[in-house]
Amino acid sequence: ILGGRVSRRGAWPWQCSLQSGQSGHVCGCRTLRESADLWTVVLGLNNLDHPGVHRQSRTVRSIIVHPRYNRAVVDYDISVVQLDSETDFVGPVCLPEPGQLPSPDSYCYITGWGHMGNRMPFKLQEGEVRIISMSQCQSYFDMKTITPRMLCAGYEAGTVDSCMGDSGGPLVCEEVGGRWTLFGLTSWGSVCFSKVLGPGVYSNVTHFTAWIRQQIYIHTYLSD
Amino acid sequence: CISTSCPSACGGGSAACDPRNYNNCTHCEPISLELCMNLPYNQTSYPNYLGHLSQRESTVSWESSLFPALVQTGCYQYLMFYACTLLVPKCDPLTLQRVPPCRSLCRNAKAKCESVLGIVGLQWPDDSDCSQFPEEGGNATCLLPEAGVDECSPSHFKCGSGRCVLATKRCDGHPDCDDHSDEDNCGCSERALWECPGSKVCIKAAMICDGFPDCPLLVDEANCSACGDNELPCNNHRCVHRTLWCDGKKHCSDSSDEWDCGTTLSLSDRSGSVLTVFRTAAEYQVCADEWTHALSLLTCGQLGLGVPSSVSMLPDQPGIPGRRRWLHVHPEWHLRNGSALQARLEKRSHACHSRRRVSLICAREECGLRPAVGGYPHRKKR
Repeated sequence: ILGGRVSRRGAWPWQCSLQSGQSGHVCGCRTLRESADLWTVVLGLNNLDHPGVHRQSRTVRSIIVHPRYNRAVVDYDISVVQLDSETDFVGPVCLPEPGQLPSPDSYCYITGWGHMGNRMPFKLQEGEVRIISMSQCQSYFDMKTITPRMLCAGYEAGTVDSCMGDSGGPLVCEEVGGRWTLFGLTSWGSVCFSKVLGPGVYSNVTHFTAWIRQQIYIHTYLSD
Repeated sequence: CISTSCPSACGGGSAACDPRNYNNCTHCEPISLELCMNLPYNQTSYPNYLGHLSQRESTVSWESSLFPALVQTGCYQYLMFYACTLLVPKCDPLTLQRVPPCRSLCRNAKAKCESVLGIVGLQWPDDSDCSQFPEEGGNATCLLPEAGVDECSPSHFKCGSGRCVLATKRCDGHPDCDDHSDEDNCGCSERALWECPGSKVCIKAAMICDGFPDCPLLVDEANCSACGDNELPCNNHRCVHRTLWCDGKKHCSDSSDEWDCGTTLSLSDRSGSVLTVFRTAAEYQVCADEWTHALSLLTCGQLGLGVPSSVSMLPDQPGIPGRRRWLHVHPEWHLRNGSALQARLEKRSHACHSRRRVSLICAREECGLRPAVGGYPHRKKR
């Protein structure tokens, strides 16, 4: 996260770190087309270097990549990852109701252990970003098409933004009553540690709520 | 060795890769990186000259998006060719060795394009120091672009003027080529695409009747199946007998026969939600005989509504028109682990003895709450 700050321990109970082999934290990411056994999901974490007592790791039972995922234009950029068993330390985030979208110019949070522009952090970073309308967002990216499966957030100067290693991580907004809802998954953007301006682009979770619920239902309750 | 298991002596079979039994596992592999599928060679070997250990790593590397964007600036005619000699170096099938680009090719690319990167605050990839590559004409073979080598990659569209622009810019409504040729001939048929009736949207033929609506009026998913009277269409338009619909087992290859028939909790009166199950396109009540708390837990969990907060057995409402349809708890329901509630209920010839139906209220799982950690409440904006 560029332009963010260290988050308090336990502040984002739904955040996880996807790790593969000796390389440790790879990202909350989704280059998950590979086989499930390559990945370990680590939860209840704040400091990658000092995991603490709440750290829990799980192997992955299955990875369901969206059948329409398109790497060339980074569309339908979402996967559902089924863990091999339940965990106690994850506080679930709310999924948006169908049609529920964050309003442009409202403020939300992104979190992750990705690149900070000058180094990779150990402690979970958080950054406050502003939701940007689709039309305004398209004006930043003439190289790509902003589709309805995408959501834009950040600032024109890219002062607070997600970066390499944050992908797949959450963009959450606070609702009435203090509930936090997952509206975005870090997906792509301009090269975040360059002077290229522009916001970050996130998978628009609202577009996929029904698909997510279907995958959870199928993989939990339907006998094969 | 790069992979986790080494072919013993690089031949048949494979042994666990042990640092002590170092085998020189260098081998050639076909190029699969889409960006470099139009090179004058088709075998490569890893690690490449950017430190990537596999084509998979190259695919998601930032160089594989940096170079195609840089090619659009037209800073050097053979930049894409040079980038591919770094990303997927040529592998000589006889010696199994990598063939590097010549030093002059590296120098030309760097001299003409490094300043363009500087404008946007990026550095030239530091793995590609030109002094590591041999001079052409020396005794080490090296690569130079032959006549006719393609300046654009398969991920580009070639403008009439010869420039390369990313394929995603073709017919996107913005002229990107200096001669605007990327916005010519943008009709669907001219691009071998299918035009959505009633709109200008073009989609690939493969998207028609694939279960995902793409056209504005969803017409690409209409009239895609011809099911019999006693069949219902799956989301991917296959046909499944209606008696198999919503029975808790997947029959459609995309499982859609089990999607929208979740056990519906419908609010029927003040006391809570009468449990009704949708099966073979009809609604059933659940007889309260043999109902257990475990089934209440399963029902609320299956609906994603958390845990049951109260369960009651309501007397059937007399005088409601139409015959009551009942489902009963299957005697061996507890043996069917991992399956949905529907698969644990069954129809029986007789009605419900107690004439009582199940009603329950689920307490929605707490979601989206952040603990006030560290002893101080979540900071409120002032």
